[in-house]
Amino acid sequence: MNIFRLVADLMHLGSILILLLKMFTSRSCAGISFKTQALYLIVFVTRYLDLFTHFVSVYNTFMKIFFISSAGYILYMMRVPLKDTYNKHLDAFRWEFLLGGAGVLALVFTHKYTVIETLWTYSIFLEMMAILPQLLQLQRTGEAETITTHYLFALGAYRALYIVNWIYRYETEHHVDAISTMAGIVQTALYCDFFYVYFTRVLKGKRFKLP
Amino acid sequence: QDGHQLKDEL
Repeated sequence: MNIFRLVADLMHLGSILILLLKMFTSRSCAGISFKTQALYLIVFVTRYLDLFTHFVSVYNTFMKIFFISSAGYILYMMRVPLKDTYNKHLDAFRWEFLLGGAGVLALVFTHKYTVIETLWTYSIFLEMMAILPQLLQLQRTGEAETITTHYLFALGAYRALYIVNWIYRYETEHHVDAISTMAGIVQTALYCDFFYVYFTRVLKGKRFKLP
Repeated sequence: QDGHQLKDEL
Protein backbone atom coordinates (compact mmCIF):
# COMPACT_ATOMS: atom_id res chain seq x y z
CA MET A 1 0.00 0.00 0.00
CA ASN A 2 1.30 3.41 -0.94
CA ILE A 3 -0.06 6.90 -0.36
CA PHE A 4 -1.38 7.25 -3.92
CA ARG A 5 -3.42 4.08 -3.70
CA LEU A 6 -4.70 4.90 -0.22
CA VAL A 7 -5.84 8.38 -1.27
CA ALA A 8 -7.34 6.90 -4.46
CA ASP A 9 -9.36 4.36 -2.48
CA LEU A 10 -10.52 7.07 -0.09
CA MET A 11 -11.59 9.22 -3.04
CA HIS A 12 -13.56 6.26 -4.35
CA LEU A 13 -15.18 5.76 -0.97
CA GLY A 14 -15.81 9.51 -0.76
CA SER A 15 -17.42 9.61 -4.21
CA ILE A 16 -19.99 7.03 -3.10
CA LEU A 17 -20.70 8.95 0.10
CA ILE A 18 -21.19 12.14 -1.96
CA LEU A 19 -23.64 10.32 -4.23
CA LEU A 20 -25.59 9.00 -1.24
CA LEU A 21 -25.58 12.49 0.29
CA LYS A 22 -26.97 13.93 -2.94
CA MET A 23 -29.76 11.36 -2.95
CA PHE A 24 -30.61 11.90 0.71
CA THR A 25 -30.53 15.70 0.73
CA SER A 26 -32.33 16.30 -2.57
CA ARG A 27 -34.51 13.17 -2.29
CA SER A 28 -33.83 12.74 -5.96
CA CYS A 29 -31.63 10.77 -8.30
CA ALA A 30 -32.02 13.24 -11.17
CA GLY A 31 -28.88 13.46 -13.27
CA ILE A 32 -27.59 10.05 -12.18
CA SER A 33 -27.37 7.21 -14.70
CA PHE A 34 -28.95 4.01 -13.41
CA LYS A 35 -27.04 2.09 -16.06
CA THR A 36 -23.66 3.33 -14.84
CA GLN A 37 -24.59 2.44 -11.26
CA ALA A 38 -25.77 -1.03 -12.31
CA LEU A 39 -22.52 -1.55 -14.26
CA TYR A 40 -20.55 -0.69 -11.13
CA LEU A 41 -22.43 -3.33 -9.15
CA ILE A 42 -21.56 -5.92 -11.81
CA VAL A 43 -17.94 -4.70 -11.74
CA PHE A 44 -17.67 -5.12 -7.97
CA VAL A 45 -19.39 -8.49 -7.83
CA THR A 46 -17.31 -10.01 -10.65
CA ARG A 47 -14.03 -8.57 -9.34
CA TYR A 48 -14.43 -9.36 -5.67
CA LEU A 49 -15.28 -13.05 -5.97
CA ASP A 50 -11.88 -13.63 -4.39
CA LEU A 51 -13.44 -12.48 -1.10
CA PHE A 52 -14.22 -16.16 -0.68
CA THR A 53 -10.89 -17.57 -1.83
CA HIS A 54 -8.11 -15.14 -1.03
CA PHE A 55 -7.67 -13.00 2.08
CA VAL A 56 -5.58 -9.84 1.59
CA SER A 57 -6.20 -7.67 4.67
CA VAL A 58 -9.00 -6.40 6.90
CA TYR A 59 -8.86 -3.08 5.02
CA ASN A 60 -9.18 -4.83 1.66
CA THR A 61 -12.08 -7.01 2.83
CA PHE A 62 -13.91 -4.07 4.40
CA MET A 63 -13.60 -1.97 1.24
CA LYS A 64 -14.79 -4.80 -1.01
CA ILE A 65 -17.86 -5.40 1.13
CA PHE A 66 -18.54 -1.66 1.28
CA PHE A 67 -18.31 -1.24 -2.52
CA ILE A 68 -20.61 -4.18 -3.24
CA SER A 69 -23.20 -3.29 -0.63
CA SER A 70 -23.25 0.46 -1.35
CA ALA A 71 -23.66 -0.21 -5.08
CA GLY A 72 -26.60 -2.49 -4.31
CA TYR A 73 -28.12 0.10 -1.99
CA ILE A 74 -27.79 2.86 -4.61
CA LEU A 75 -29.65 0.72 -7.15
CA TYR A 76 -32.34 0.04 -4.58
CA MET A 77 -32.67 3.79 -3.86
CA MET A 78 -33.00 4.58 -7.56
CA ARG A 79 -35.52 1.81 -8.21
CA VAL A 80 -37.72 2.10 -5.13
CA PRO A 81 -37.87 5.28 -2.99
CA LEU A 82 -36.54 7.68 -5.66
CA LYS A 83 -38.09 5.94 -8.65
CA ASP A 84 -40.18 8.94 -9.71
CA THR A 85 -37.13 11.21 -10.01
CA TYR A 86 -35.33 8.93 -12.46
CA ASN A 87 -35.46 10.04 -16.09
CA LYS A 88 -35.24 6.97 -18.27
CA HIS A 89 -35.11 8.94 -21.52
CA LEU A 90 -31.90 10.73 -20.56
CA ASP A 91 -30.25 7.42 -19.62
CA ALA A 92 -30.20 6.20 -23.20
CA PHE A 93 -26.78 4.61 -23.62
CA ARG A 94 -26.87 1.20 -25.33
CA TRP A 95 -25.18 -0.60 -22.49
CA GLU A 96 -25.58 -4.03 -24.12
CA PHE A 97 -22.50 -3.09 -26.14
CA LEU A 98 -20.50 -2.46 -22.99
CA LEU A 99 -21.57 -5.75 -21.37
CA GLY A 100 -20.80 -7.68 -24.57
CA GLY A 101 -17.64 -5.78 -25.48
CA ALA A 102 -16.12 -6.32 -22.05
CA GLY A 103 -16.94 -10.02 -22.42
CA VAL A 104 -15.07 -10.29 -25.70
CA LEU A 105 -12.07 -8.35 -24.35
CA ALA A 106 -12.00 -10.54 -21.22
CA LEU A 107 -11.96 -13.74 -23.26
CA VAL A 108 -9.16 -12.41 -25.46
CA PHE A 109 -6.92 -10.89 -22.80
CA THR A 110 -7.44 -12.92 -19.63
CA HIS A 111 -4.24 -14.21 -18.05
CA LYS A 112 -5.72 -17.64 -17.37
CA TYR A 113 -8.89 -19.37 -18.46
CA THR A 114 -10.36 -19.95 -15.03
CA VAL A 115 -13.76 -18.59 -13.97
CA ILE A 116 -12.41 -16.24 -11.30
CA GLU A 117 -9.57 -14.95 -13.48
CA THR A 118 -11.78 -14.37 -16.53
CA LEU A 119 -14.43 -12.60 -14.45
CA TRP A 120 -11.70 -10.46 -12.87
CA THR A 121 -10.55 -9.42 -16.35
CA TYR A 122 -14.19 -8.82 -17.35
CA SER A 123 -14.60 -6.49 -14.37
CA ILE A 124 -11.52 -4.51 -15.39
CA PHE A 125 -12.79 -3.93 -18.94
CA LEU A 126 -16.33 -3.26 -17.77
CA GLU A 127 -15.13 -0.66 -15.26
CA MET A 128 -13.10 0.93 -18.06
CA MET A 129 -16.35 1.84 -19.84
CA ALA A 130 -18.90 1.93 -17.02
CA ILE A 131 -18.91 5.72 -16.76
CA LEU A 132 -20.00 6.18 -20.39
CA PRO A 133 -23.80 6.11 -19.77
CA GLN A 134 -23.30 8.75 -17.06
CA LEU A 135 -21.16 10.93 -19.34
CA LEU A 136 -23.68 10.60 -22.17
CA GLN A 137 -26.45 11.71 -19.84
CA LEU A 138 -24.34 14.69 -18.79
CA GLN A 139 -23.81 15.57 -22.43
CA ARG A 140 -27.51 15.31 -23.21
CA THR A 141 -28.51 17.56 -20.31
CA GLY A 142 -25.57 19.89 -20.87
CA GLU A 143 -25.46 20.79 -17.19
CA ALA A 144 -25.34 19.18 -13.78
CA GLU A 145 -25.95 19.87 -10.13
CA THR A 146 -22.75 20.87 -8.33
CA ILE A 147 -22.92 17.90 -5.94
CA THR A 148 -23.15 15.52 -8.90
CA THR A 149 -20.00 17.05 -10.38
CA HIS A 150 -18.18 16.57 -7.06
CA TYR A 151 -19.21 12.92 -7.21
CA LEU A 152 -17.81 12.57 -10.73
CA PHE A 153 -14.65 14.45 -9.86
CA ALA A 154 -13.92 12.16 -6.90
CA LEU A 155 -14.52 9.12 -9.11
CA GLY A 156 -12.22 10.44 -11.86
CA ALA A 157 -9.53 11.44 -9.36
CA TYR A 158 -9.57 7.92 -7.93
CA ARG A 159 -8.81 6.54 -11.40
CA ALA A 160 -6.10 9.11 -12.11
CA LEU A 161 -4.37 8.37 -8.79
CA TYR A 162 -4.33 4.66 -9.59
CA ILE A 163 -2.13 5.44 -12.58
CA VAL A 164 0.31 7.26 -10.30
CA ASN A 165 0.16 4.24 -7.97
CA TRP A 166 1.10 1.89 -10.83
CA ILE A 167 4.06 4.05 -11.79
CA TYR A 168 5.15 4.04 -8.15
CA ARG A 169 4.72 0.27 -7.88
CA TYR A 170 6.65 -0.23 -11.08
CA GLU A 171 9.53 1.83 -9.68
CA THR A 172 9.54 0.23 -6.23
CA GLU A 173 8.30 -3.35 -6.73
CA HIS A 174 8.75 -3.81 -10.50
CA HIS A 175 5.14 -4.91 -10.63
CA VAL A 176 3.11 -4.12 -13.67
CA ASP A 177 -0.19 -5.52 -14.91
CA ALA A 178 -0.73 -4.67 -18.56
CA ILE A 179 -4.51 -5.20 -18.47
CA SER A 180 -5.13 -3.01 -15.42
CA THR A 181 -2.81 -0.31 -16.67
CA MET A 182 -4.18 -0.15 -20.20
CA ALA A 183 -7.80 -0.17 -19.04
CA GLY A 184 -7.01 2.34 -16.31
CA ILE A 185 -5.46 4.81 -18.74
CA VAL A 186 -8.43 4.57 -21.13
CA GLN A 187 -10.85 4.98 -18.23
CA THR A 188 -9.08 8.06 -16.91
CA ALA A 189 -8.90 9.58 -20.40
CA LEU A 190 -12.70 9.45 -20.61
CA TYR A 191 -12.84 12.04 -17.81
CA CYS A 192 -10.70 14.63 -19.64
CA ASP A 193 -13.55 16.78 -20.95
CA PHE A 194 -15.33 16.58 -17.64
CA PHE A 195 -12.20 17.58 -15.69
CA TYR A 196 -11.72 20.58 -17.97
CA VAL A 197 -15.19 21.95 -17.29
CA TYR A 198 -14.95 21.05 -13.59
CA PHE A 199 -11.69 22.96 -13.12
CA THR A 200 -12.61 25.97 -15.25
CA ARG A 201 -16.18 26.40 -13.99
CA VAL A 202 -17.21 24.46 -10.86
CA LEU A 203 -14.06 25.23 -8.87
CA LYS A 204 -14.57 28.91 -9.69
CA GLY A 205 -18.03 28.80 -8.17
CA LYS A 206 -19.94 28.62 -11.44
CA ARG A 207 -22.52 26.07 -12.52
CA PHE A 208 -21.40 23.04 -14.45
CA LYS A 209 -22.50 23.76 -17.99
CA LEU A 210 -21.13 22.30 -21.19
CA PRO A 211 -20.07 24.81 -23.85
CA GLN B 1 3.35 -13.40 -15.27
CA ASP B 2 0.02 -14.61 -13.92
CA GLY B 3 -1.51 -11.21 -13.23
CA HIS B 4 -2.00 -11.91 -9.56
CA GLN B 5 0.60 -9.38 -8.56
CA LEU B 6 -1.85 -6.50 -8.48
CA LYS B 7 -4.79 -8.34 -7.00
CA ASP B 8 -4.24 -6.80 -3.63
CA GLU B 9 -5.69 -3.70 -5.29
CA LEU B 10 -9.35 -2.76 -5.26
